[in-house]
Amino acid sequence: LPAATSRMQEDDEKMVQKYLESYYNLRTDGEQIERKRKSGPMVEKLKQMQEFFGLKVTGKPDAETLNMMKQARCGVPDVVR
Amino acid sequence: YALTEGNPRWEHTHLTYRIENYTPDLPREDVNNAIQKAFQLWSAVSPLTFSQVSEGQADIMLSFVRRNHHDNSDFDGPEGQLAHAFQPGPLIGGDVHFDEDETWTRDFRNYNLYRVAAHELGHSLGLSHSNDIGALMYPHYFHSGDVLLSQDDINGIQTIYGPSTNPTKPKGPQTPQVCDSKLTFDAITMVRGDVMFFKDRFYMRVNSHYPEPELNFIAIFWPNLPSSLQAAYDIVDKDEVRFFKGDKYWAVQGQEMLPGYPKDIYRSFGFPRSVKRIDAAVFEEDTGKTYFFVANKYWRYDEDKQSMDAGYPKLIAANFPGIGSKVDAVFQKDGFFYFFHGTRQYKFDPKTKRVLTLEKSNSWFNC
Repeated sequence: LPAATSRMQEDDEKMVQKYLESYYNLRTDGEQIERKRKSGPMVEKLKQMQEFFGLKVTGKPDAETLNMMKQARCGVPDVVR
Repeated sequence: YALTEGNPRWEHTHLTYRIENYTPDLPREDVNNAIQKAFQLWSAVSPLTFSQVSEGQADIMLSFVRRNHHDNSDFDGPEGQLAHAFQPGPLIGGDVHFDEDETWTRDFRNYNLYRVAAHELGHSLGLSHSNDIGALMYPHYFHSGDVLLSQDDINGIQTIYGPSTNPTKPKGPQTPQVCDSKLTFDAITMVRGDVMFFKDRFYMRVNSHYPEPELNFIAIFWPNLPSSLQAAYDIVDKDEVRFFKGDKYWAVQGQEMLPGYPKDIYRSFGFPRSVKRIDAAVFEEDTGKTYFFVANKYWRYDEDKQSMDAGYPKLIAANFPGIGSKVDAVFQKDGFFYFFHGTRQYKFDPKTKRVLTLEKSNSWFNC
C-alpha cells in the first residue's frame, strides 16, 4: 500500500505539472516538480486554476483540484499561449 | 464569458467549413449532422452564417486526428484532451481538431460529438473559455442530453459579432449565482445530511464541513431527473429522496435512481386530478407525515400508512401562520421547517407554529 500511494502521488504530481503547462502557461525547464512546487510559479498557476473553476484557492493540489484536473476537457488553454 | 486575447474575429459573416475526414466511430451522416447542428447553435444567435463545402480550403477545416498531428498541440491518447480549435484567422485559423483516440458518439455516452463540436466552434469564432459552469464554453466536458448555448455564451458571441438578425431574439438559460440577492429556488431538500437547493438544471449544495457552496448540474448525480424540479423531500429513515415535477415523481437513494419511476402522484398519494403540480414538500421526522404544498393549500400524507390523512387540504395560512399563502420550497433541519417564497425565507417552529426568523433566500451560502 505505501508503495502504491507514493506511486500515485508521483503520478499526480506529474499530472499537475502537465496540466498547468498545458492550460496555464506554466513554464518548466525540465526541473523536477519537487523543486518547483515550493517556488512561486507553480503555486500561482494553481491558484489561477482554482480561482477559474471556483474551487477553494489554496495554491495546493488538494483532492478537489486533482479531481477537476482529471476530468476530460478541451485542449485549448484557459489562458492565452 | 471571455474573448480570445487580442479579440480575433472573422471579418466576413458568411463562413465556409469542410469536414476533411471522418471518424470511424459514427456513420458519415451522423458526423455531418452533428457538425451542422453545432454551427446552427451559433448562427441562431449571431449574424454569422455557415455553409459546408466538399473540397478546397474552407474558413473552418474540421478533422479527426491523433497524437502528433503537426500543429503546436499533440493529443494525448484516450481521455484527457478531447479536441482543440484555433482562433479566427487564415490557414489553420478557425480549424477544429478532434482527438481520434476518443470514442465519438451521437448520444449520452462519452464523448458526444455535437457537444464537443459546439464548444470548439466557439473558439473558432473567437471565444475563449468561460468559468460559468453552465456555459458551453466551460472547458470541461459534461453532457446532460441537451446542448444549449447559455446566456453567457450568447453574450460572448454577440459582443464579437453583434446581435442576431433574427427578429425573435433568442435567450439562453442563466446559471444561478449563489450570492444573487434575487435568487429563488425550485425545490430544496436534505440529501444525506447536506442541504441541496435546486434551480433549473442546477443544484447548489452546502454542508457544515465545507462552507463554500457547490454548484453543479443535477444530472451529475441523477442523469434521469428532469430539470426545473418543483418539489423534493427526503425520508431519512428510508434513505430515500423524492423529486416532483408536474404530476410525476422520481425516487432516489444516494446517487441511485430507484427503478419503476417516474410514477404519478394520483395513484401513489391519492391526490385528486385537479392537482397538476406540487409546489413544495417536506417530511416531518417526528410524526412520519409529509406535507405537500399546492397553491394556497396543503395536504398531509402518512408515510407509514401510505395514505393521505383525512380532512385535507387545508389553508396554508391557517396552520402555518406568518409564511404567507404560497410556498416555493421547504425543507426540515434540526426540527425546524425552512419555508421559501421568492427571495424570502422563514424559519418556522412546527411545535409552536411560529415564525422564528425571516432571512434572504440565499442565507445558507455564506455570501
